[in-house]
Amino acid sequence: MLEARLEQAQLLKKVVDAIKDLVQDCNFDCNDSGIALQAMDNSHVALVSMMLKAESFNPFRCDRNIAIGLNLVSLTKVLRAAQNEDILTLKAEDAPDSLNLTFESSDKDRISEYDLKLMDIDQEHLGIPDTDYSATISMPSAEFKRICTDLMAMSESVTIEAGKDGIKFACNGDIGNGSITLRTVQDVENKENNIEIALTEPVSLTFSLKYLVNFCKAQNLSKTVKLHISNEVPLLVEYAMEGGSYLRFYLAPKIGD
Amino acid sequence: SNQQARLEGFFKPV
Repeated sequence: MLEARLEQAQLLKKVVDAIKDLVQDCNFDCNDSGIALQAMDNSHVALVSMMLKAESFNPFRCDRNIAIGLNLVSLTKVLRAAQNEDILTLKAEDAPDSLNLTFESSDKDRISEYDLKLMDIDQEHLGIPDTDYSATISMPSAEFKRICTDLMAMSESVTIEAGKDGIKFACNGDIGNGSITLRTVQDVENKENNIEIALTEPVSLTFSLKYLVNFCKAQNLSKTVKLHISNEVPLLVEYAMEGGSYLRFYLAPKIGD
Repeated sequence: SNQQARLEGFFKPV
């Protein structure tokens, strides 16, 4: 059986909030290393890969592989009943038809308990190869969100160009064009403001801004975001959490015909 | 203009 206790419900609330507009029905695949999810959006352009490591829970117990088939809209309705600081416990049997969730207020004067019906989801899994990306950019997640939102007001697509002079986000729209260029920032006082660019070769790829703006809903999970880019492969946008857990988004590029 | 690629063009089903 699965028993997983989170010190603060907000971790799961934020994760589900960040992905629920991209994917609807998906399996939480549980084993002794944690809770994983992989799901594509309906158009098969974007993929969500979540890993909540056992280390992010206290305690975490899951002695065999358990698939928890969830509708994220339904899960959101239940999670809305949890306060951010509540202690959240997930419980499920080995072949579950429901997921048990309890929310305990931190001063223990209130315990809420919900059982959520599960679904049988036959999910297609894609193999994601280990990739040495040509460019890896680490930046404040709020900055990335601002760039995507600003450019989306002008255009459907953004071209991300990483070179030795920095990283440039450029768009062309009906009303004109725009670009934002970022250079390396080293803020010793506050490392969260750093912009780091690791480059092995210059890259330039075009992506749909609609999806990137959607990924930015994960902004609350982490103060920094990492973009991994190589020519001719999907972009990886990664939000790292405590305990080695992460939320990753992959986005297929737009390719010239 | 650019065409939106799908993920299956890069990642194979397992």
